[in-house]
Amino acid sequence: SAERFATTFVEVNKAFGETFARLFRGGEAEMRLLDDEDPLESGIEILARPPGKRLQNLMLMSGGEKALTAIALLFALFKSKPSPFCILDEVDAPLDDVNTTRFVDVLRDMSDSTQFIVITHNKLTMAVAGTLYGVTMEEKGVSKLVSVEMEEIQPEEPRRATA
Amino acid sequence: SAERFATTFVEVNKAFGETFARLFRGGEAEMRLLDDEDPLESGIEILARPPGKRLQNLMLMSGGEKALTAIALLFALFKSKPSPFCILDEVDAPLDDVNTTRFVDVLRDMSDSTQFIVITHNKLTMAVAGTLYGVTMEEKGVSKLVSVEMEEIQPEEPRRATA
Amino acid sequence: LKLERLEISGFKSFVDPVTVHFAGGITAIVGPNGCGKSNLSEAITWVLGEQSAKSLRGGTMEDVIFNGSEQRKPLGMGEASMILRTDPGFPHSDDGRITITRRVFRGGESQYRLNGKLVRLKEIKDLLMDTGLGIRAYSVIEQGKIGLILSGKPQERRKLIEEAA
Amino acid sequence: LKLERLEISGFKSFVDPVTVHFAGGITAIVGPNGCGKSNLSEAITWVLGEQSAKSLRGGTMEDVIFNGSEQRKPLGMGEASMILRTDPGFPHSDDGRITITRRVFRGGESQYRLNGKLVRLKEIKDLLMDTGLGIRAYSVIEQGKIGLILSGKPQERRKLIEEAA
Ligand SMILES: Nc1ncnc2c1ncn2[C@@H]1O[C@H](COP(=O)(O)OP(=O)(O)OP(=O)(O)O)[C@@H](O)[C@H]1O
Ligand SMILES: Nc1ncnc2c1ncn2[C@@H]1O[C@H](COP(=O)(O)OP(=O)(O)OP(=O)(O)O)[C@@H](O)[C@H]1O
Ligand SMILES: [Mg+2]
Ligand SMILES: [Mg+2]
Repeated sequence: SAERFATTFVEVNKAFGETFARLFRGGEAEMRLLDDEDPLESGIEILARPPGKRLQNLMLMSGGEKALTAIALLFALFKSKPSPFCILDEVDAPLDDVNTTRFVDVLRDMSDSTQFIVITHNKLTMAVAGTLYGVTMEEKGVSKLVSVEMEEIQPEEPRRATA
Repeated sequence: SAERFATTFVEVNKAFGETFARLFRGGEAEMRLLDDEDPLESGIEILARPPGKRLQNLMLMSGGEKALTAIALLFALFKSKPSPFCILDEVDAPLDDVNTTRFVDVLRDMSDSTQFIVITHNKLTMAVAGTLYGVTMEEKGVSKLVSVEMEEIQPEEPRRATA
Repeated sequence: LKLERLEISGFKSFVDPVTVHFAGGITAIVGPNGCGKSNLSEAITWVLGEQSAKSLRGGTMEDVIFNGSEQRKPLGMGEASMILRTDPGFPHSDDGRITITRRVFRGGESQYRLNGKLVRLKEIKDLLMDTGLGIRAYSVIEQGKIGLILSGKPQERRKLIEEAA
Repeated sequence: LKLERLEISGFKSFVDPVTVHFAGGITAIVGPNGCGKSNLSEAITWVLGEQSAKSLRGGTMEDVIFNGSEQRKPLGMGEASMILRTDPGFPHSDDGRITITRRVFRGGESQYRLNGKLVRLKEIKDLLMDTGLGIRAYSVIEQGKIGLILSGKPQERRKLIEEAA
């Protein structure tokens, strides 16, 4: 119904702005109806402005900024209407370590009301998991599951720089 | 000319197979003309088989396997006809540490005949660079360039696990 | 309603039977490139009714059956079961659990079971609809696809809000 | 033929003039998300003649001019110069160096200079063609695009071979 769409839109929009500002430590983001004369059919555009920067075409943002903005919108949808579970496959790949830490902070809060299954290569993300599974291919082409303890994760040369 | 295309095709294909086998420590890869009755116009398909696995639809490969296969083809094109320079923007993002190490090994050899400009968050990749530039935004929205020494890269908590 | 465990057998690289137990909160799946992590997440969306082979990186649905390795022959069938925990009295709940099973055979046709009993896809879909367990566009983010929310068409973003409404 | 240095001023987030010196071998560009690394690589393809605003993540070519920050006003013009080292006697070589400069103004029109002298885009393109410095499809891999070589159409892959031929 038009009314339920409008209510949801407002609710998700509020959560989107708040989650964005939390993940970016400032700035603002919102959704807008492309045609507010036609709320029943209109498409939705996204505006986002990282802190200290000026509002521009969304596509000019960096790879990491886009990923973090998309995560903010995703989490906003979940706050409005949680799914029982959520699968995230390497969404942290474009994020530097500072942004990964901000992401997993919010992820941890979201996980009170949603089961998250997170595929990752990133130890910062692994560190907040309650359960850790390793998938291995000891025999080539054959996948096997093993339980992993955080301590087992090799403390090798650090991978992502904070220059 | 048709002859030059054929010669180049064979040359790149040979380098592709060799580079793939080096990056994957085995397996095989090749390009094929979709329509060998029509070498002047035919499109090209790619077949790739990581070691120990069976040849399948290319799209069934993993994100990291696809990236490494694409890198193999890219380097094969360079071996056949080097460009003076090559820009790689975060091509190592989907790779785990073992594959990143294999990638930078080949990258180092390729850099004898080509200037590589590599954007990366990965310390294994930074470690093989002859020159290291940091881009910073001390003043928000304003990019600045700084020279970086490898020792300055913070040895923080390692990021990518080898579980 | 919570995921309790997933049993996979013959689905993509999971040729041998594997059981994944889910707890509350965050479950992380880790491992080297190509070891089967994304395959595991695809087993979840597949057993919950995914109809598009393309979104499972396949050409046809048959592509999700274990295709063999250098050492092993291909299988004729792939299967996965998702066991869910529910409150007592929940529709279809069999002593606080619902089991959804899907099999696919060479030739591509799928078979669905609800608590062991053969049912049509429609019944699985209705169940998922009622329980809110159906895959919403925003409940699965595939590898490399996080940017699509932003670069997609305005109508696709509208769909996200409509699904949440 | 080698890249020697790039001078950027007013191009995207490089509002203040910046010089990047290139040595042989591998130059790594590092830094946090959103600090300007991809912008820097785009400055290189742009000064070497990139005509598609979309491939520079813009809507129009005007989008590459510094658009202001909270503290700074937008600029009216963006510019980049690429200085190349060549063997003596190389066409257009001015004492072993070639300088290609590009400016873009609000309104979107670009100006090109070769060793300081105003020229048409065609002359830049011919120079790049002759020197092999033109951006080949395989000499620039943009962020997130490494997979496109494999998932692209068969004709696009043919183009890669044709460019190398
Ligand atoms: N039907 C099948 N039968 C056998 N093996 C398959 C089948 N489908 C896919 N595979 C194999 O599964 C592997 C891909 O697994 P997956 O995509 O889960 O890797 P991943 O762990 O996500 O790796 P990455 O970290 O690179 O994303 C491929 O090597 C592919 O050959
Ligand atoms: N015309 C412009 N004027 C001012 N700033 C701009 C302009 N165009 C882009 N930017 C800014 O540049 C930033 C993006 O920079 P860039 O894409 O180079 O980041 P990056 O270092 O590659 O980050 P990542 O690691 O996330 O890929 C954005 O924050 C964007 O706001
Ligand atoms: Mg994967
Ligand atoms: Mg970037």
